[in-house]
Amino acid sequence: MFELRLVQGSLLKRVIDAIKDLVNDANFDCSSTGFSLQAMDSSHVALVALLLRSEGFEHFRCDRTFSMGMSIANMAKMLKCASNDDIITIKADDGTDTVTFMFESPSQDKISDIEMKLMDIDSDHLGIPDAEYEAIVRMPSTEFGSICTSLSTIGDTVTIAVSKQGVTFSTKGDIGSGNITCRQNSSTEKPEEATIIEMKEPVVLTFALKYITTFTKATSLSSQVTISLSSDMPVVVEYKIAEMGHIRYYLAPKIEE
Amino acid sequence: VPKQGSLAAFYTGN
Repeated sequence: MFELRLVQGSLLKRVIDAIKDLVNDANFDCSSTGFSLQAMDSSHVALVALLLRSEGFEHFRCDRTFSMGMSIANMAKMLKCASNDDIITIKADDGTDTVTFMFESPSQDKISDIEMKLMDIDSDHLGIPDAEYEAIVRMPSTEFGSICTSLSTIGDTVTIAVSKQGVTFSTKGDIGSGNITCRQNSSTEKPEEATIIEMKEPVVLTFALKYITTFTKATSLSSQVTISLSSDMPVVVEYKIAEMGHIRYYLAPKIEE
Repeated sequence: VPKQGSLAAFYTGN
């Protein structure tokens, strides 16, 4: 028996919106710790890891650890039946091949029951060790999103360079080139508007903008984004989900041949 | 032209 209840149902809609352009099908892992997922895109270049801790739910029951294979596109379709202020309950029983979503309006005058078929999905779980990063940039998520959108109109890749001067995002394309530098700015009274750079070593890495801009679909989940970089290592782009957990994206860098 | 790396080259499967 698995049952979880999330009063802030729009959060689940936003989580699925943040994954659906990257991953087609995924196994959701259910355990007493919470509801989590690790999935790679079809080209095995990028990975998304989601954690929603059990404490963040109004009700969370999971009698035994198991995985539910779901089509993310179908899940997004089902969640379209929920209004943004609906309370969402997800239920699954042992041995069944369906999952039930229940959407309740806040005034309890409308209840929708939606059943979705589960899938068998073969997925490779990658072991990602905890690592120390050479540079960690924290900045407003909307700022990061608009930088990626702007640069992707010029080029296909973004080079992220962290130095004492700040973090520079640059691109080059057929029509020209561009670079945007954000300096450390921790003096702001609003912490969500701060840009903070922790740097042990200067880092310069190049990534495919196609993937990075897909990651920024998670912007609505968090006011700040954390970008962790080390030379010749995948970047980690993390959006914290308040009180619940996080969504982390990993992307392998472009390598000079 | 730089080549796209794959994640499996950095992280091991389990």
